[in-house]
Amino acid sequence: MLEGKFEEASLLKKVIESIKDSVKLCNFNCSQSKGITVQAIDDSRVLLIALKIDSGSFQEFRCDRDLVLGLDLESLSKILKQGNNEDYLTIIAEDSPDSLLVVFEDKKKDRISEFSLKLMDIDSDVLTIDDMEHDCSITMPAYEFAKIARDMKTLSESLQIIITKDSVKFNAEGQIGSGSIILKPHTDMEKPDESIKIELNQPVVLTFGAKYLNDIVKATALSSTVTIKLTDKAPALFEYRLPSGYLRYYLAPKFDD
Amino acid sequence: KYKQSSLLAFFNAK
Repeated sequence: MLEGKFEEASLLKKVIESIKDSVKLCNFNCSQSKGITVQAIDDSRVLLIALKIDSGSFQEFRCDRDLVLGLDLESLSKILKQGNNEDYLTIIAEDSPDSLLVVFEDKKKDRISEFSLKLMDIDSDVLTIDDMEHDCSITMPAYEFAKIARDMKTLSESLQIIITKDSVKFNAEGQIGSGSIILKPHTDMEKPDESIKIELNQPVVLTFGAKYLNDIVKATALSSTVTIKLTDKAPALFEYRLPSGYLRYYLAPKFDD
Repeated sequence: KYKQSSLLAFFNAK
C-alpha cells in the first residue's frame, strides 16, 4: 500500500502543471527508499523529464511494496485543481491498484474531499542517462531564465546559449530582426537566490528549440533558482530543486543544418 | 537553418 501525505497540495499541483504539457501519460514509480520517481519523454523524443519526489517532500510517506501508477496527467491535473493550495493532500493506492485515491483536507474547516482517479497501463521507453561530465554549469534565478525564454521566443524559434568564463549570452535571430541578452556572474549576499553563478571547464555554444525551453520554464514556480548544465554537442540538463528531490529536463540541442 | 536532434541519438533505450 502507498500512502503519501503532502503538507501542502501546492507542491504536487506545481509539479504536474510543470510537466503535463510535455508528456500526457507517464508512470509514477513508488518505493519506500526512493519516494516517487518518474522518467518520461515527449512524443517528439526531444525533451525528457526526470522527476524525483523524495520521501522527505512528504509529511508522511509509506510504500510497503514497489508500485507503478500509470497516470494520465491531464486527468490528474483536473483532480488536483479540486483542492486548495494550502490543503493537506494525501495520495493512496492499494498494492495492485486500478485507481489512485486523492484526498484533500482543509486545515481550518472540517472539510475533506476525496477523488478517485482511474489508472492506466502505460508502455514507456526508459532511457539510460549516465551521470555526465558537463562543460559548464549556470545557476540563475528561475524567473529570470523564464522571462528570457518567453521573450526570445517571440523573435525566433531557436535560442542560442553561449557560455564563456565571464558571461552567458542568449541569442535569437528571427525574421523581424535579432536580439541578445548577456548576463554576467555576480553574487548577491543579501539574496543568494538572485546570484548568477557560472562554472566552466570549457566554453560552450548550443542552440535549442524555443518551444521546448518554454515548456521547461513552466517549472519556474517550483524553485527560486534553475541550474543549467551544458556540454558541447550533447543534451542540456535543466534542474529545478524541490524541497527534497528534483525536477530535471534533458533537452536535445539543434544543430546547423 | 537549424535541425532538431533527438534524445535517442544520445541516450540508450533500455
